[in-house]
Amino acid sequence: SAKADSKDEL
Amino acid sequence: MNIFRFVGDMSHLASFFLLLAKLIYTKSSTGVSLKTQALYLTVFVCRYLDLLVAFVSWYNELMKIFFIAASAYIVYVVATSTRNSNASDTYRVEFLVIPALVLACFVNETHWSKGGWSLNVMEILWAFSIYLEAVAVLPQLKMLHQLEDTTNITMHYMASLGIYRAFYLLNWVYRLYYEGYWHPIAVVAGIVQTLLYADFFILYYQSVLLRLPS
Repeated sequence: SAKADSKDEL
Repeated sequence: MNIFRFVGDMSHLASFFLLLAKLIYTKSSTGVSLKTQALYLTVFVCRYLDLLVAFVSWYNELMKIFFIAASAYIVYVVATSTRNSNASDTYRVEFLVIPALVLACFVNETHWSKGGWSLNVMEILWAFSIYLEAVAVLPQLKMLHQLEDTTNITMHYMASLGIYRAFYLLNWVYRLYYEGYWHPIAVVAGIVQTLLYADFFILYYQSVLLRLPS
């Protein structure tokens, strides 16, 4: 999955 | 989402409402650093570019949109304030922006072997936003130290930002332990950012809490 997907914080 | 992350986010959200309340009800932007607010707007725009490509949750989407919109509005209000007496907003922000950008170019989470060109540029901007957020409060801190008549609401605004940072640290400890979640760039920058607030909390304790009527 794209790396951006793992950034789930604000 | 764990309770630490949620409390941190709510404290962050509260900081926006405190600042908006100060600007709207006192009709004055005295004591509010335009530079810090412009840096925060830059931080949110650079970090939340993933709004366009990655959907995490409605909670995340709405919070991101609110943070961008609210900080843009705050920048607009402070920048156009006619009674603005922010001569003490003298921090040299190029000393923050340029090192953050250079660092982001070298220390980031890009994977050039995977993902497209645009995703990797987003990773550099993400790292830049993390580094910039860590130091974005410095112009505001400098103003607080210089101004005598800092209103309590500005101090409460800063305190809620500090609480937001502290709870994010607890959130990362929790997530590392229970989920193995670990973004070293965010954690190291987050520790630096939280330490900067330690300086503020000493000021807060002396100038606000000690003045509260008993």
